[in-house]
Amino acid sequence: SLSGYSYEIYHSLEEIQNWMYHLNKTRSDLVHMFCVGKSYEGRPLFVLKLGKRSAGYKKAVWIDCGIHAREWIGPAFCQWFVKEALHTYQSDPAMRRMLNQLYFYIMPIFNVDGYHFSWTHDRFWRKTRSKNSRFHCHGVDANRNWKVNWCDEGASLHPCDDTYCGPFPESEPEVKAVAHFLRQHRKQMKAYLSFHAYAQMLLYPYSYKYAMIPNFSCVESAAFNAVNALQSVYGIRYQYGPASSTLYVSSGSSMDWAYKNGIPYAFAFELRDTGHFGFLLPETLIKPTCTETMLAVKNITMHLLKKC
Amino acid sequence: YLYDNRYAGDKVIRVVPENDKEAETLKILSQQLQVDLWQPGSISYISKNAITDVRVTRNNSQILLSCLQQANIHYKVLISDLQKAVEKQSGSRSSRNRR
Repeated sequence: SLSGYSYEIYHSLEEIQNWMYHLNKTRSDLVHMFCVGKSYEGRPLFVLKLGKRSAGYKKAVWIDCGIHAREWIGPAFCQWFVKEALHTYQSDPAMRRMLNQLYFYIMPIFNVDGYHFSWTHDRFWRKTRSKNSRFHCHGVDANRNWKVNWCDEGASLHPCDDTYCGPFPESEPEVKAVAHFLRQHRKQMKAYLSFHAYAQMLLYPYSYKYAMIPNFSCVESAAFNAVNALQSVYGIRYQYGPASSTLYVSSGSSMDWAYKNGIPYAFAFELRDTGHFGFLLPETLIKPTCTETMLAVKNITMHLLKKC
Repeated sequence: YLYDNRYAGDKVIRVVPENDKEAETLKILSQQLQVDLWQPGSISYISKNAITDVRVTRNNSQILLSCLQQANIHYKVLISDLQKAVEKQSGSRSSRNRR
């Protein structure tokens, strides 16, 4: 039962999908599960639509986790967000307002094949699991495969490299499926949030060039307030800023694509830590990491509901 | 053991190159020893002052560390035995598995 499901441990793909099925069945008042496509190895790509059902038109926020398989804290946060939303909808006015006025499309695991592989074969696998016809290497970096400055600086054309951009843009079925969904719902989307690890950063466009986005002041203030809200919980400092100058230049990223596709607020979170544990963030740190990140995401969402 | 104990003896090592020469040395070593780069995202990003975390196999870690010492490049061992860290991360699971 859901009550036995722990949000303070890492779960396998199968456990997370069962969790989604259960919510879809038991919390149909606020949750609707659907599939946006199939992965390279044929697994379903599930998304939870979270929010008070409304006959009227509602804006939406897209949240994805697990683009890179080894970054397990990402899927843990996506589950945490859903848990918090369902548990506090009645008691928290802010959460009630968020779910009444917006839909949240939550994709707990974007790279389902890679995540499964990181549980069963290689804990530090990053990419998808597509096969390359000419090389013995598997996988494409799903965050270099989007149709925005594809395979330019910060991506590799070599199939064995960790930042391999793929044979062509949206070559990966997972990327193609999500890009198709977001294109279809582009008018509805107010924000795109993608969760990665590790570096403790809140990044916004551009990744592929050193330039200022047109709505910089609104996005910057949302990021500033979000990292301060995050820090208020346990004092953890997150850097924030344009990805190109805060982290490094990279092309073909989902965040840049979402922004270019018309979503005015696009962010990428690099969750804890800064390297002491790296990808092996202990389960004991899931709760503090997700608690502080929850505040940041609520802060961004409330920013969306105001006029900037 | 999880993952058939494949990470026994692997290490995660942090280097922050202090100048371009150190960065170039680290790039070459990373290529030759086929390290798994944890950060930054790819070898092309290794540069002066860039925090660089590499996962290296047991055998290659001795080569890497002695090369860094010879080149007088400062480093820090973040994780000295990766297998133990993997087992520890999901303590509850491995004990669950054992149960």
